[in-house]
Amino acid sequence: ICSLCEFESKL
Amino acid sequence: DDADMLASLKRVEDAEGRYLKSDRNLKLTYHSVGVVRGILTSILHKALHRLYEDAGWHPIVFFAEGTIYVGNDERRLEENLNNLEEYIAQELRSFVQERSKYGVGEKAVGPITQRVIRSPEYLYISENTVIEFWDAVRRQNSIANPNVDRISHISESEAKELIGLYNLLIYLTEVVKQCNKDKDAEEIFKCIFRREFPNVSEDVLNYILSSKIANIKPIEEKIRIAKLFREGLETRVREELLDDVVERFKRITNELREFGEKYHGIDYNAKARELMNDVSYPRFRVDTEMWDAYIHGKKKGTPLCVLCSNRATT
Repeated sequence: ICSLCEFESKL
Repeated sequence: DDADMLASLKRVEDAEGRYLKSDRNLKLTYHSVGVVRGILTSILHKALHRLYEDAGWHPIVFFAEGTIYVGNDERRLEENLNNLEEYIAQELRSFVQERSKYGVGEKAVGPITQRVIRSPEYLYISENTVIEFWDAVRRQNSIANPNVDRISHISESEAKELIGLYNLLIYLTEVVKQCNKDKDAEEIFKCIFRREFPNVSEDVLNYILSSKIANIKPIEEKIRIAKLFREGLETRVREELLDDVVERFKRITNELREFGEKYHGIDYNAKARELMNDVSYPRFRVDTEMWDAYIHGKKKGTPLCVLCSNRATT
């Protein structure tokens, strides 16, 4: 999982 | 005529090089972004709207992947596009701050047996996330009703109270550890801790600072340190006592917040730089290569665009 998708999932 | 022209634009790119017939000084331009993500895509759109509007361009036609603007000052727009990273970072920052009204702090909490601060980037955002963090800690079973083995000389309920207190100290120790890279933070922590717990032994403070408080310590040691802490607290029933300690821990954490954010906060600019790869606009030039079909690194099958199902060629 890329860092942006990880960030997105936490948001 | 202008309305017909605008309504007939099928894609944002169709706006390139056009102007309004009613006023030839008013040109059209656009931005577009990759639409693969969810909320980050909408944050990107908002950041770009703000950037274009600050340069005097007004959004006039909206598509899922981008927006067409009308305006005339190309030089100002070009200058403003140099600040794209800042615009995106600012939009991310305000979104997360705004969002922190709705339980972001809770997401920072991990169970006592693992990383007790699972997502430190969500702890130090605001006063409110700190409060949510400690309220969520307070609700954990390891605090409210921990499992305790039979311990000689003390009742089960006293053991629960002491282990609950000890577990709270574990969370505080981790908070302090995360802020402590700064010597200033250590001094500040000492002052606030003494202020909030004037009758607690200095030894407890030293245990926290030397990170000697952890879940893996033997039960006798946990009980010993918890008793030491308990002695310095006004005697109360368990629930009230835990609530009171948590309130004080909230105040301590809030005063350390700036240090925690410095080392463990969200790097908005790094995220903005990554997101910039999803943005395109007419004057944004990247090196591209045209292929008969996109095959580099592909082992088998025909690679199709997931959005439009065409063969990728760029």
